[in-house]
Amino acid sequence: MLELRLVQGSILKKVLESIKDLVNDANFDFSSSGLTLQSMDSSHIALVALLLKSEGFEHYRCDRNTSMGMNLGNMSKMLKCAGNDDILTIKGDDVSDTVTFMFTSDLVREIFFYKIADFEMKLMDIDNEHLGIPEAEYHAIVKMPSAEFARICKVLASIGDTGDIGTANIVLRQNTTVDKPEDATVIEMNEPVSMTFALRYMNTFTKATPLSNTVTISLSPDLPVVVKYKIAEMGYVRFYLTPKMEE
Amino acid sequence: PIHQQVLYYYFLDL
Repeated sequence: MLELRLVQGSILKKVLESIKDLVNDANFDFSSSGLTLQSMDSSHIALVALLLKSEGFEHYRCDRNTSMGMNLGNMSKMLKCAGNDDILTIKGDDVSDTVTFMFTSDLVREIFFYKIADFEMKLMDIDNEHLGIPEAEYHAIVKMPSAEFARICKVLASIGDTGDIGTANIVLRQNTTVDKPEDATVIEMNEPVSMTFALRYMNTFTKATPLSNTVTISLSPDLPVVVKYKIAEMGYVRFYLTPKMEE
Repeated sequence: PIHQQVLYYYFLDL
């Protein structure tokens, strides 16, 4: 028996929008501690790791560990039928090969649900590779407004990486003299680090911008970059991308 | 030439 209720159903919609362009199919792993997903893109140079902790759900029942393979494109289509203020319920069981998404509006919740919609989606068998990602010390960790990071990636990608139309340099300095803490840019640097990444992937990661006001970028020369979007009270979406290196 | 390692190179395949 699996039953999860998320009052802010829009969170799962945003999560799907942030990962569906990177990964087509993925296993959602449910345990008593929460919902996790780990999947690589088809070229195996980028990885997404999702955590939604059980405490973040209004109701969370997972009798035994379950893995559900879902097509993220189809799941996104179903979740798009939910209003942004809808409560989302996910139901599954051990015997059927489907998962049910139920959307209920919260207009007059104490009395009755104004609208109930449910969608049943077929599950699929996915041979998911799982990578062990060790905790690491990073040379530099940058915490900055997520919208600003998205803007920078978009601008750089539009100029292109061939040098045909010229070059672009963007310097971001630490800035903590801001009214709101989420507007700050904080750079923790243990050692200088210089790395090159495929902007196409970085731009895909920024689809997670609606999930969080801030983004954390962790860099070490020997490791894939980690681009982390914290989901308040619930967990995170983390993206990993391997660097481009000179032969 | 510029090359890009796959993730297995950095992380343990469980």
